[in-house]
Parts: sequence; structure tokens; C-alpha cells
Amino acid sequence: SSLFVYPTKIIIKTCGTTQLLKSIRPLIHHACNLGLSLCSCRYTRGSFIFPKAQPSPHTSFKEEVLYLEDTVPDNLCYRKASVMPSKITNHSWHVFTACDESHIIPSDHDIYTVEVCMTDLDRASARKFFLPPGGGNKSGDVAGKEMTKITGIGEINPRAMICDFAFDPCGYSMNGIHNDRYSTIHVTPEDGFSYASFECVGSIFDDDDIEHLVGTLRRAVQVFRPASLSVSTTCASHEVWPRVAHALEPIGLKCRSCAADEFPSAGSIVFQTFTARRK
Amino acid sequence: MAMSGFEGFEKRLELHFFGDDPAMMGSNLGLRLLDFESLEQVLNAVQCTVVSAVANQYFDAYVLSE
Repeated sequence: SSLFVYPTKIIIKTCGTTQLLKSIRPLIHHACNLGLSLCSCRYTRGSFIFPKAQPSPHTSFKEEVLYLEDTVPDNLCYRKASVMPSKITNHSWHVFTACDESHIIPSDHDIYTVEVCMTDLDRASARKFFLPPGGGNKSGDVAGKEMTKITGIGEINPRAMICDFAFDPCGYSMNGIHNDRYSTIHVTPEDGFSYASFECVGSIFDDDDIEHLVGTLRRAVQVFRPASLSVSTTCASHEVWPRVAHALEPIGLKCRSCAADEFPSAGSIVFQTFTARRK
Repeated sequence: MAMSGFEGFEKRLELHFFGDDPAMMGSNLGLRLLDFESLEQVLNAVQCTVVSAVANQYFDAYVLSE
């Protein structure tokens, strides 16, 4: 899981059975003490592998939306909740956004967020995210650095400063920071329900290879070689989502579905799913 | 019910704030002025703890553990 704190923006991304939405009220309270007020909110998630294990208010998207409607201040009156479908059974993209009158249009027209969810990871790749039996007597930091190195994750964006951590007996999280951009990876490699996520932010004006979405996405997915994955792109511009297929099809992933929708303060969200082309 | 394993799929929350206090905005630190105790209080509500952190001039990044 990860937390990013900018001067006027906070992003929290958690796996497992956390009650993430319960962070909104204390965050609004602490921000108010700093003279800051909430102006927009965006909540997204894929479909849980173990939905029945989720605690309230996350037992269903309906419950999450009710909780958000009740928690988000009334002045954020422009709201939308949507479940974006795909052709992969029980793999949808859930989105809720809310904003006040002055933030309906995304302020940064060129900035995009890419959220990748990968399942059925290549076994040899997933195995690299297990600690040796007994934990190998290394700290999570040291073991995390070794995993970053042996998996090639450090090469996804060589300019990023990386903060990584390995969990016992398996699992890995990393944050990469470069200028005002972050990227983050979370891995739960257990066989049968192996999963990895990759997320990054960028600008449609990035054109050097390292920052460019196509190269970044391709390098990230090749670390895990998943049998299936979904990519959600959020951007005011429609220039981003076509680049996803351009990045993934040359590495054997075929686009199986594409759903798009517009949301207040987020702009356009496009949810695409891909599966490995059969050999 | 299938035996439950560790849920990989994440929940993601992005909150934007604005401030009309020129002194506050002048510092351009805004939310980065939140003390660690306040952040921990928020993370307690989310059953998470900080295991690693890095920062630059633009933002702070934390790796969390549930």
C-alpha cells in the first residue's frame, strides 16, 4: 500500500481488507486545521478476488458509494458513481468522483494517471517476490532492494528515486519518485491468486522514451508477464488511452474490451482489459 | 466460500484540497505540513502503518503495511 502527500493532494492506495474510506473524515479535519478545504474526491478499484472478506464500508460498491455520499461535504455537489464493465468475468472498474463547482473541469489538462491490475502472473516472475524460508534474516528494506534489482523493476524508470519494501513471507511494495511524478508497484505473488499492480502519472507532452507511457507500461508489464490485465487511464485528454494497446499488443497482449466514461473533476476514464495471446 | 487469501486488488482514494489563506499557500507546503502524528492517526483509521518513506521538493511518498 502507498500514501503520497502533495501540498494540495493526497493519494492513498491500499490492498488487503483495509477500511480505506474511513480516512476521509480525519483527513478533512487535519486539512481544515491547515486552512485547506476538500474540493474534489476520486475513488477507484477493480473487482475484489475475495469480496466476502471485505469489512464495512467496502462489502459492496453500493455500500462504498453510500458511505462516500454521506462523508463527502455537501459543497462537492457534482457527483458520479459508475461500474465500468469488461468481457472478463467479474472484472469491472468501479469509479466514484465528487467535486465542487469550480473543479468540474480537471485543472491539469495534460496530466494522466494509469492504474494497471495484473493477475495470473508468470510463476517464475512471481517466485522472485518470496523471501527465502525463514525470511533470510534480512530487513524488509534490504530484501526489498534485492527484489527491485533482480526483477528489473529499477529499470522501469531509471531516473526515479525508489523506496521499496519486501514483506514476510512474500509480497513487495515500491514507490518511485521523480520530480513531481510518482510510480508505485504492489505485488501479492501467492499461487492461485497472484496479483501485481502498477500505477504512474505522466503528461501527454512527455516524449522522451523513459517518461513516455508506452515504454514505461511495456517495461512494467514485462516484469510480471501476466495472463490477464486491466488498464484504467484517467485524463482530460483522449490522447492517452490509445497508447495503451500500442504498448501492450507488441508484447503478446490482446485487447479484449474497452469502456469509457466521463466524470466530474476527473475527465475521461477509459478501462481496457487485455489477455495474453494464446500461443 | 473460497478460502480467503490476501486481497491484492487495491482501493485507491485521491483527494484534492484548496486553500484561500495566502500565508498557507505561500509556503506551498500545504498538506505536507501535516505532522507525522496526524498522518498516523489517519493511517490508524485505515489499519495501515508506515514501513518506508522517501521525499523530494515536490511531495512525500510512504510505503504502507496493512
